Amino acid sequence: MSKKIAIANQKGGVGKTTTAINLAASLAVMERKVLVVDCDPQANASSGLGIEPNENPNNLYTLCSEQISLEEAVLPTDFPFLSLLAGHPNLVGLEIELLDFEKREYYLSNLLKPLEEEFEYIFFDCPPSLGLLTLNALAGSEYLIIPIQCEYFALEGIAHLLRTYEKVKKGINPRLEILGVLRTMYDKRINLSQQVSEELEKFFGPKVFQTIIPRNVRLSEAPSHGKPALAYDIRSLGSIAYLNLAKEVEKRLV
Amino acid sequence: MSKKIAIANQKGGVGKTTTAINLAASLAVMERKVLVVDCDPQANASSGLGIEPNENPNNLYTLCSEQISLEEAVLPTDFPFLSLLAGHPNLVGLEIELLDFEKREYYLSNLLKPLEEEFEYIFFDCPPSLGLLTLNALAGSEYLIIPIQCEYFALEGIAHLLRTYEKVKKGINPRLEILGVLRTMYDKRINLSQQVSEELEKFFGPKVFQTIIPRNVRLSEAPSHGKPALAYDIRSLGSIAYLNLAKEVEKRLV
Ligand SMILES: Nc1ncnc2c1ncn2[C@@H]1O[C@H](COP(=O)(O)OP(=O)(O)OP(=O)(O)O)[C@@H](O)[C@H]1O
Ligand SMILES: Nc1ncnc2c1ncn2[C@@H]1O[C@H](COP(=O)(O)OP(=O)(O)OP(=O)(O)O)[C@@H](O)[C@H]1O
Ligand SMILES: [Mg+2]
Ligand SMILES: [Mg+2]
Repeated sequence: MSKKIAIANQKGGVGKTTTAINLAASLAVMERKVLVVDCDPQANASSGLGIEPNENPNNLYTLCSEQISLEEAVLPTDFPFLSLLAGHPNLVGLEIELLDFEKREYYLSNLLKPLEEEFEYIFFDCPPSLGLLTLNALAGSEYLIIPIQCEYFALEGIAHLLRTYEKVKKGINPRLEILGVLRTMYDKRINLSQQVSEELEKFFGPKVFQTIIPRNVRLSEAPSHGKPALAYDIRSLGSIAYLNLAKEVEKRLV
Repeated sequence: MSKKIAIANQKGGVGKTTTAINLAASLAVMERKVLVVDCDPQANASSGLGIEPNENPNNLYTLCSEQISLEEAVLPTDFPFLSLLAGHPNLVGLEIELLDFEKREYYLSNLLKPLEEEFEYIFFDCPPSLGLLTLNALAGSEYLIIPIQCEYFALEGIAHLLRTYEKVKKGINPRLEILGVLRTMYDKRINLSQQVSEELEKFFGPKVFQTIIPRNVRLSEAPSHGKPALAYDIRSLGSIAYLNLAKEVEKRLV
């Protein structure tokens, strides 16, 4: 049975994709069989793993519109133990097409059920909104990781996100648990980072991951080479932080 | 006649809201009458101007659902010449409610028409998606400013954004012009910033604003005080950059 984990936050640019790619890669290095599902029309998780969305006909949209089979949709990456279900800009259309379906929030989880035997972890990278793509990922997961930048606007969005989480838990998926809140782009030289980090600890208590992801230029350079940070520069602070996060995630899932 | 300018990019966290607040405030300091329309359910532009979304019944959602009048919706801020049409989390519902309307993309521009005599500038802060809220802002504007972080993923999203711009220009609003592409969070110590910046110049040529917004901690601290950066720290590099941008915007609009 696989652990299905959504990585979501409607606030933009907080490190959802960077977390999906690097946490998945860190678990793959520990020889866990991992699948990343790119639910974002921007398809950043796909290009960050070396697969160009526009040149790739095997993606989540062609799968959902029944143009390809599930086997064709699951793509290998250059990294052992790490597979990808690629995103595509056409996913924007899926949000509208799904509106007419009866159980539209469960579309994705029903579609991907056969993969649960094959992978130990399935990560859903979500777009920066609370639309049907994100709701499908939340409905199909048992856990939720919330990346949060240590910035002021990030704090504002929490109440909105928690309201959505509660609604999903009550209405769509009672099993959904918050696995943890992840502090990203933390810069110890900046007061604001420190202040927001302390607020998050007060607000979320033990739900906050002890691992903090520092602001680290290697994390933003790696995607331009189509690689996770640990394949680009294993000694960087960013890679080490995500390897530590992988260990902490496994500890929480025991 | 007012100049209506949408600030949009579906990539999250690139500085849309920071640009809306600080460009508007810079023009207000030059005694231009300016309105910021917060089209984002996160309502960051509202809180960044000192108006708490959840405590404020006069907002874009209650206006669109005809619970308040246009006069009641336009709120004064602490800054002379600067007014706000506030956002609210309920705007998420508006995207679904508008789907049934006939000319749904034009809903906002028809609603706000009476304000055009009152303000010299109307800025639309958009959410990180290409849904109906952003489409309404694009349909109701003559100009588009595209903030772009000098990061790899930001380059990826450009083609997607330009396709949407072309579609809007052909189908919904033939007057829409790209006023400029704005480089944000530029860090001269990082190679990636420099490389992306050069790519943008190659790709967009003279459309790229000469003003570059540096990464500057004052810009991220100011919203926690409910103020634009120039009211929080006028001497900061962030404030100076947005004041320069305001002058460059006016030059392009002559
Ligand atoms: N810890 C970090 N240090 C430095 N840069 C980072 C870090 N994490 C992410 N970045 C960079 O910041 C930008 C935003 O990160 P990312 O794209 O992962 O966020 P996101 O939440 O997925 O954005 P979106 O809301 O658009 O999906 C990217 O350019 C990324 O390379
Ligand atoms: N030039 C800058 N220097 C430092 N921090 C910045 C700068 N511009 C924006 N920020 C900070 O970066 C974060 C993202 O910026 P902002 O919220 O304006 O982006 P956005 O595009 O509006 O995001 P969203 O996609 O969620 O609407 C915010 O916390 C903001 O305070
Ligand atoms: Mg992303
Ligand atoms: Mg914003």
